[in-house]
Amino acid sequence: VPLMSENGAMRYLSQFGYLPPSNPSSSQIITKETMSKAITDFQSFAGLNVTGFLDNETITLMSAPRCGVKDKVGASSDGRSKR
Amino acid sequence: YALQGSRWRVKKLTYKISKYPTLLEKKVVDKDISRAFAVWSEYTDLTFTQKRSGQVHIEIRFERGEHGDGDPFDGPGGTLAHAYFPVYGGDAHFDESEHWTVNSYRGTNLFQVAAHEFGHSLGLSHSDIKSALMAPFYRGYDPDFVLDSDDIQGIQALYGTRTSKIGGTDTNVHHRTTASPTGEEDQELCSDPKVDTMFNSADGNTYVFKGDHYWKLTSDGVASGYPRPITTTWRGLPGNIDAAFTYKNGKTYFFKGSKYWRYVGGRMDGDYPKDISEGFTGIPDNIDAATVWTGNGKIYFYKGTKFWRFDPSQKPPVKSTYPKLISNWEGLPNNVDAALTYHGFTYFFKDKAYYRFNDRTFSVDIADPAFPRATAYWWFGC
Repeated sequence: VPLMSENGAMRYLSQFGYLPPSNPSSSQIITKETMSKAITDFQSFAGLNVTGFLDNETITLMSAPRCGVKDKVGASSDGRSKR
Repeated sequence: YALQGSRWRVKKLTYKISKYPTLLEKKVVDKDISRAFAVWSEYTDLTFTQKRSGQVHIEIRFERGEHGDGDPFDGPGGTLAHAYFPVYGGDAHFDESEHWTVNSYRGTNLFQVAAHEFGHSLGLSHSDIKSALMAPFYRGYDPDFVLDSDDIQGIQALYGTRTSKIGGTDTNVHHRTTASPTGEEDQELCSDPKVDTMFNSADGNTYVFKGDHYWKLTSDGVASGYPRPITTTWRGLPGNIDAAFTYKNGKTYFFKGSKYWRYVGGRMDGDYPKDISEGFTGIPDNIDAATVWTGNGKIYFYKGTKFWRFDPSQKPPVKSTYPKLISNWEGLPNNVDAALTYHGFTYFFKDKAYYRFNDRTFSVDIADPAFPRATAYWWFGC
C-alpha cells in the first residue's frame, strides 16, 4: 500500500477540486467534517466504497497516475487559468 | 460525462506540437497525436489539421516541472498531463518526465493520454464512469482501445453527430476569411452595431442585448429566429441592460442603474432586483460593462475611464487600490458599451467597433487586420 499522509491526501483533494485550494499565507483550518466530506466526494466520484475516511483503497487510488485537470472544475478559485 | 461549459465555435481545428518529447521520434509522436484527435473526429464533424508554424487552436507541448502556466508537473507518476478547456485556449501539456511509449505495455501510453487530454481541449470535464476515456485515472495500455459510449454522448452533446467525412464550417466570427455570410443579415444589428451588453450563458451560448431585444450569436453571425424580446426568455428582466456576466456557479447577473438581477438560465434566482451596493459592495451604479475572469473568479467592472476588480472570496471584495484607469491597459478605449470573455481573450465593444485584449501583454492585440475591428462584420455576420 503506497504511503500517503493526511497532509498528502489533503493536498491531493485540494489539487483536484474536492477541497478549497490551500493557502500558506492564511491559517486555513480544514475541519474533520470538511475532510471527511471531501474524501466521500472523491470516493463517490471514483466509484470506490464510500467510507469517508482514508482507507487503503482510497490511498491507493490517490497514488495512481492520473490527469492533472481538476475533477471538480468549479470547486476552487484558481481553475485552469492562464492568467 | 460532464461538460465544462465551453466549446469551440468552429469545427475545423488546427494544432501544433511546439515541443516534442526527447525519447520518441517526431514522426511517431505526430502519428499518435493524430490518432488521438481521430478518436473525437470519428464521432463528430470536427476535423484536426496539424500545422508546423503560425497560430493554431490547440498547442501541444512536452514539458518538465514548472513550465510557465503555474501548474508544474511532478516528475514520473502522479499527474501525467493537463489541458485547457476551449475557453482558456485548448492547449495540452504533457509531463516530459513520464516514459511515453507507443503500442507498448511498458511506460505510459501516449495515444490514450493524448486522447483524454484532447477531450478537455474540446470541452469535456472528467467523467465518473470508470470505463470512460474521460475518467481521470490512467488505466494502462489498452491495445483494443475503443471510445466509451459515455464519451461519445459527451462529445456529441458539444458538437453534434457526424454528418459527413468533410464536416463543419471554417468560418468563425474572429477568424473569418470570407466576406459573404450565409443566411440573411440582421437589419437592426447591421445598421447600428452598438449594443447594450454581451455575455456568455452557462450552456456556452453568446448573447447580445440591445434595447428590449436579444440575439443569439452563432459561429458566423446571428442565429435565425432573432431578435426576440428579452422578457420571453428572462421573465421580469427590463430592457436597456447595462452589463451582464455568467459566474462560474452558472448563474447570470444582469445590471441596470443601481440594481442587479440574478438568473439561473431563464429563471430568476430569488427575489430580485437588489441594490448593486448590497450585493456588489464597492462597485458603482450605472456601470458600462462587466466580465468575469473564469479562471480565478474575479469580476471586472468598467465605468467611464475606470475599472474595479471584485473578488467575492475577499473581504472587502474590492481592494482599496481600486478603481484604476482603463488607460493603464494599452489601446483600450474609455466608456465601453460591452465586454465579453471569449476563448481566453477579453473583447471590448464600443460604438461600431471592438478590441481584443490580451491579458498576457496587458494590451490590445496587434493583429492583421488591426484592432479595433468592425463588430458588424466580425461578430454579427453583416
